[in-house]
Amino acid sequence: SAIVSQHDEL
Amino acid sequence: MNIFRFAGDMTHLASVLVLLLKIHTIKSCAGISLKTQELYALVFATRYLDLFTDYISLYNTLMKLIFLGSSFSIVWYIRYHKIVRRSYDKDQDTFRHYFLVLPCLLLALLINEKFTFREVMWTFSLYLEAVAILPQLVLLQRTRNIDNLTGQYVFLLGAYRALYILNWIYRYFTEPHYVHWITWISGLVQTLLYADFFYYYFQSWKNNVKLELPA
Repeated sequence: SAIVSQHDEL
Repeated sequence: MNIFRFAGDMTHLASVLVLLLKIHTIKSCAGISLKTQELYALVFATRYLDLFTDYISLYNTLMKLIFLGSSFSIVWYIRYHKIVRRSYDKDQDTFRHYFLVLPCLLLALLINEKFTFREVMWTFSLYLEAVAILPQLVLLQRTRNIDNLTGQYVFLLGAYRALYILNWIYRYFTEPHYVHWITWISGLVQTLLYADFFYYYFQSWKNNVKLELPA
């Protein structure tokens, strides 16, 4: 989902 | 992970190491804004709430721990280390935290991708990171004498942000459905704040003179 792919960054 | 993202993370890591090197070996935090460092500690504490609940990769977990640990230890050094704290420019570092924290919190409550505690905190950390450098930039402008390590620290932080923008452009064209307006806009604002500093940094580098920001 959008939220997960966003949270793979630091 | 693409090369821009990796280079961005490494530049970020290098900035932290430069700052720790200055504090740990020279035992000085002259020219460093405690306000900015405290804001960064708050940024990482609110962003990495997923540290123990969502596993992404070993790299991701390690980097989160490094950024959390380094930001809190830098704050500790400046506030409590008996030698380091003497070099802190307390009278010059007068920016008020709540002036940045409150608007960011309000904005995160109003504009977010999902109204949950973790997502609002994550969004708050993005907004706060965007402006957390301001006390440091104000202090640089007030300090007539910017030493090399402080200049490099701020330069590396700015470079890290610029590389993240390249990372987002790359991901936008290579990954399906990769659209993150909140991250991009706050990241762009953050990078633009460095524009003025970059200009004078390159001028001083080109002309081989000491870095000094105009008042």
